[in-house]
Amino acid sequence: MSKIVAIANQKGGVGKTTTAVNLAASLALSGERILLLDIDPQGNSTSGLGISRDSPVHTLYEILAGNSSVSDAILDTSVDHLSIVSSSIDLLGAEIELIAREERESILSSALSEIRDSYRYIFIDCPPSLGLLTLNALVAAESVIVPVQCEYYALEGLGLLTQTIRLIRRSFNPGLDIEGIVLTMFDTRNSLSHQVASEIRKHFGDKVYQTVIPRNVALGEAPSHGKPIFLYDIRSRGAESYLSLAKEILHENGVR
Amino acid sequence: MSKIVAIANQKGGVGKTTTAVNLAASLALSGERILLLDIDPQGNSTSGLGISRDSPVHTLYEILAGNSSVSDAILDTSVDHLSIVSSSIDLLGAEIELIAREERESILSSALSEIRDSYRYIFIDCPPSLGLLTLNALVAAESVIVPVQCEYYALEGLGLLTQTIRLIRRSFNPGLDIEGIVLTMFDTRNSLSHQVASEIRKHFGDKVYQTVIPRNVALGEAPSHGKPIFLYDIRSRGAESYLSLAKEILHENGVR
Ligand SMILES: Nc1ncnc2c1ncn2[C@@H]1O[C@H](COP(=O)(O)OP(=O)(O)OP(=O)(O)O)[C@@H](O)[C@H]1O
Ligand SMILES: Nc1ncnc2c1ncn2[C@@H]1O[C@H](COP(=O)(O)OP(=O)(O)OP(=O)(O)O)[C@@H](O)[C@H]1O
Ligand SMILES: [Mg+2]
Ligand SMILES: [Mg+2]
Repeated sequence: MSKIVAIANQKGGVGKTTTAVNLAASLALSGERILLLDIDPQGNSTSGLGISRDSPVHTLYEILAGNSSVSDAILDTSVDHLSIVSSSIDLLGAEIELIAREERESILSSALSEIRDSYRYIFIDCPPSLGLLTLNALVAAESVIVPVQCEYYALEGLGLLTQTIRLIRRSFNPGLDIEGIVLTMFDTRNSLSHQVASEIRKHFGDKVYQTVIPRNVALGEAPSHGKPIFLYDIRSRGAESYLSLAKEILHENGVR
Repeated sequence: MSKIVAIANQKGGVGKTTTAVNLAASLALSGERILLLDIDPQGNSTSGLGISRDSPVHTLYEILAGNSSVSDAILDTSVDHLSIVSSSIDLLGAEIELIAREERESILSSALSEIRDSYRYIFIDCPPSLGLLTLNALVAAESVIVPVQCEYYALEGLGLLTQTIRLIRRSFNPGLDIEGIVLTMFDTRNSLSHQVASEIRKHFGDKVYQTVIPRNVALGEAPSHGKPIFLYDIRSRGAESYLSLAKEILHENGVR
């Protein structure tokens, strides 16, 4: 039993990478085999897990270009049961290169078929756009986790994202659904956070996770050490909230 | 005397739109005629200035598609001397549509030639990517203002951006230079902010503005009222810091 989940939102800086790294690592803690794909040319998930961008391995670029299989590109991380396929700067050119290809939106989906049953969850950290890289992730995925910062512009962007998901469900991937919406960077002292959170719960009901990720300095510090939050500071509210989110997701998908 | 300045950084959520809206509005306060172009499909600058996305006007999309001149698409805002060319959802498809065009990277630059001398500054708010929309902005611009959040991932992304600017200078726009780097969302209580800020000043020296934009709740609240910060809360630290940034930029470019 395996599930491919995209972590996507075209609004920038809402916590996609922070959620991808810390959720994947927290699920790996429970003994599940987890794979994280970094399809963002910025490569923040790759460096957030301490993988150097200069290592001479195959990356997601080679997979999309057809020069490598997924299994040849898989790397171990400092977390047991968590593996990664790293990003590379070449992904910047991939969007233009993919345009001319046949079935350009399902290249990633086909590449993943060889390994999908070896992992309980495969997460895909997406760039802040709705271009061909994110499109490939949404076609390969069964569902989408949408991190949303509790701010006005992030709220405004949700309509565009749900519209795009509906479009992809109709044309390319009939099973695609929202796995859940994660409220991030929630600041209890700030009324804007409360207003935006209640607005999102009003529209999306129980699609919104109970777990809310608070604004927490340790979550901003951990990436500079190349570690997920529970290896950097297990006592932080950031570590607690992502462990609680992992439990909530395991519970919803029926823990074995 | 007029200057076209792109506001760009492929890292998401670093304060591009907040800087575009509030700097443009602050400069307009000093009596200069200012034009803001919103080339981001998200359209946050457009809504941040209270322009409804459903208004039946020409947008940046029609300009890039060749169906409208820039002057036909210019709208007034609630701020004297500040005009805007709004974004539209159609820009999402523009990147793919532009690929096949001749001189696809200089479509915006040619379109702007008819109006450039009517404004003291023309700012372009860019999406969080280095695709054809941002490329068009960087080819049309004489310089780039780079907002950088004082966080690790934002620092990591600066190398990629400066490399891209160098590439564009060599191939398309020999005059392109960094106008300045703006440190944003600076939290004095947080040592990460201080570390990242000193790292950036070490690398970029006096390209970094003296004015540092603090993390300030009012800057997050103002967009939901469709107002720049000084119309929403003139006494806020956010308003003070963007007015000070405007003064610094006027001073550097020799106020008339
Ligand atoms: N809950 C949190 N508390 C404090 N800081 C956070 C939190 N979540 C994320 N951050 C920080 O905020 C910034 C933005 O988060 P992140 O990079 O994960 O967003 P993203 O959506 O992946 O951005 P992009 O759109 O560029 O891919 C990062 O510097 C990160 O360290
Ligand atoms: N100095 C600040 N203090 C507090 N909040 C801020 C500040 N600057 C920006 N914000 C808020 O942080 C969020 C990100 O800022 P903004 O949208 O301007 O960044 P951006 O770089 O334009 O994002 P994108 O990459 O999606 O275009 C917004 O919700 C904004 O209101
Ligand atoms: Mg990211
Ligand atoms: Mg923006």
